[in-house]
Amino acid sequence: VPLGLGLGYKELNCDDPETEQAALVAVDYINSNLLQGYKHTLNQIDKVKVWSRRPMGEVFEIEIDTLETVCHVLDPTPSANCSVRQLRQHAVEGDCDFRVLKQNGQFSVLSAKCDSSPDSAEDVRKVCPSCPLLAPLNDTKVVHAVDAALAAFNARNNGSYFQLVEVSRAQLVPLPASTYVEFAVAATDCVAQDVTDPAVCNMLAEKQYGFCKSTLTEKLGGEDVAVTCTVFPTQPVLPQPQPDGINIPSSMVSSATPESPPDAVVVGPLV
Amino acid sequence: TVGQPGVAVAAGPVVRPCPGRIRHFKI
Repeated sequence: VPLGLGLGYKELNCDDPETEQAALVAVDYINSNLLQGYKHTLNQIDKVKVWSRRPMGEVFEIEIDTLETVCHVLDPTPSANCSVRQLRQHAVEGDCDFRVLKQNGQFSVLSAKCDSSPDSAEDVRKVCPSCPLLAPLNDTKVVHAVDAALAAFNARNNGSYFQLVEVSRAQLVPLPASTYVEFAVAATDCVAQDVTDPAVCNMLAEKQYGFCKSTLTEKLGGEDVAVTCTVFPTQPVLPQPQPDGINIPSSMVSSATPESPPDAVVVGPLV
Repeated sequence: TVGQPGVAVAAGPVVRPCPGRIRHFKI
């Protein structure tokens, strides 16, 4: 639609290469500024309007749908290499409104607003009647499973004591009765084997994060804990550019998005 | 739609520019 119809904007095709460029910049922005949870990937462009901007440039007002990937935001893996969380694993989508400026051929984010929500239980049941649904992160079984997994990891760890950063997702499995959890950890200034009071341990100035997956299986008279953690390389903290009027803490963000990530170290599985 | 004899007339639904394609699956 040409300019000059009284609306002040033009409508591009949602699959237009220029629209896709703006959408990909928006998704990169999401992944660079998420402080918790998982990286997202573009799923669909819902709407786009392009406004002329004086004295120069264009503003893309764009609505996009995203999907959660399996990569935690602290994982330095480029989001292009992260697979999408499947419906059977209880997928999560994001709905976002962005304003992206294109000036001198360069895109930059002016504003962003996103909400994320898990797929409905009914939809998960349609594709997999027996698949476990996402559980509340403050569920007592979830909290216990994370505590047990972290203790098991630190007990076998000869280096730094790792403390919990966040519980990222959890599922209660009915058969065999078990709790599956995923959580982020960070290295502290304590030595794992020497810790008596974890409360006195402090995260290192040069942050070193890890991401753990664990299953706690209930047994007669006890429980089994299996945990695998990937420890990411330390990353220097760099300031992040922010759009006008938005102030997002960046201390964790910069460590999650290096230009060329070194290899991570997988520790585990530990049983 | 009135067409001239021998002149092809576009048929079928109008292509909507938005929303765009789904890359993975729709929730």
